[in-house]
This record gives sequence, structure tokens and C-alpha cells, in this order.
Amino acid sequence: VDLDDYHDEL
Amino acid sequence: MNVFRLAGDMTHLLSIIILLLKIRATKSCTGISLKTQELYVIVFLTRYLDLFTKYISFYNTTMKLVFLGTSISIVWYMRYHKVVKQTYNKDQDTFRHYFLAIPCFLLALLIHHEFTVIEVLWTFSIYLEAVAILPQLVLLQRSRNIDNLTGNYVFLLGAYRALYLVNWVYRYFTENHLVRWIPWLSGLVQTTLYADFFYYYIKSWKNNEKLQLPA
Repeated sequence: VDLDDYHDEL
Repeated sequence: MNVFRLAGDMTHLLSIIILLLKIRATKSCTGISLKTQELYVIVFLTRYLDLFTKYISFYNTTMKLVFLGTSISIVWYMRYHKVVKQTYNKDQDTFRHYFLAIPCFLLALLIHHEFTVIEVLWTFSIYLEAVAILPQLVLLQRSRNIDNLTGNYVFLLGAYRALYLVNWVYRYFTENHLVRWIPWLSGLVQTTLYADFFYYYIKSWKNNEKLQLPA
């Protein structure tokens, strides 16, 4: 799960 | 985190708080689509699967728990609370929301960033969120008078994703310049679905008259 794929977003 | 995304999250949180207040204060869910609320629970459940496996930040974890908790409690109120459930417009809220969920799931199986359970379900939640408001918009057109809290709820819900679109533009130019078609196009569809609601909402606000959607 790479963070830049917006997984750091809600 | 950037100011657009923070504003988006706060707008989203505010919309949910307004809905919870409406239900708890008036003990009524008139004009609210249970179908849309159930779809939002599915959106959050499938999007936050990595809640316990992936720690991003205190803010991220807290907000995920708040969104999950509030959306589940709204569905609980509308389904099981003895007073609130009587006020649910069961005969008007007839949108077949499985007709929305199934194509979204199939699309997620076809078009995704990587073929893993987490990623496909995350993609499904992005597609589903884009169309989840449809039962609510249909119900608004059917219900003659829309109360202010319901109008504000839908407006803020639409505004939050519009702020996320700005956040994605900002991230594109300031971070890794990665193109992310899936959230971008889904977010665009989601925000566009609110277009005519935004028009009538702002018009009613300007003319200081009751919000009315054409049938």
C-alpha cells in the first residue's frame, strides 16, 4: 500500500 | 496534509454532525435516505480495512473511527430507534442501492491500481462513494419540503468532495506529480452529481426562500 495512492487520506 | 484536505475533512465531519444533531434533536429522520446512509457505512468499512494494520497518524486513525462510528449509529437510529424509525420515509426511499453497489464492485475488479484485497475494496469504496448520494437526491426530489438541516447536510457533503478535488490538484503540483485517475474521476462524478442541488440550494439561500428541488 503506497501512501501516494491517497491511502493516507480519509 | 494540506489546508484543502483539512477543510474537506472538517466539512465532511460537520455534515455528519449536523445529520446526527437533526436525528437526535428532532428525533426524526424525515427526508433522509436510509439507503444512502447504508452505502456510506459500506464505503467506510471497505475503505478503512487497514485501520488496525496501518498507522498513518493519530488524526487519521481518530477520524476513521469517528466516521465509522457516526455512520453506523445513524443507520442504527434510522433502523432500530423506536421513535426515529417511525419517521423514516420508507415508501419514498425506494432506490435499489444494490444496483449501485454491484456495478461499482465489478468495476473495481476490472479497474484498480493493484490487484490486492485491500486495494480492490478501497477502489470499490471510491467508486461507491461517488454514487452513494443518488438515493438521497432522489428522495429530496420526492419530498416536497426539505428542512434546513437536511439541506445543509447534503450541501456540506457535496462541498467536502469538491475540496478534496482541490486537495488533489494541490498534491499533484506539490508532491510526486502522480496521476491518479481513479479518485480524480470518481471525485469529479461525485461532485457533478450535486451540481443541480448546489444550484437550487444557493438560489434558495440568495432569495431567502424554502429549498425546493424540481420534481
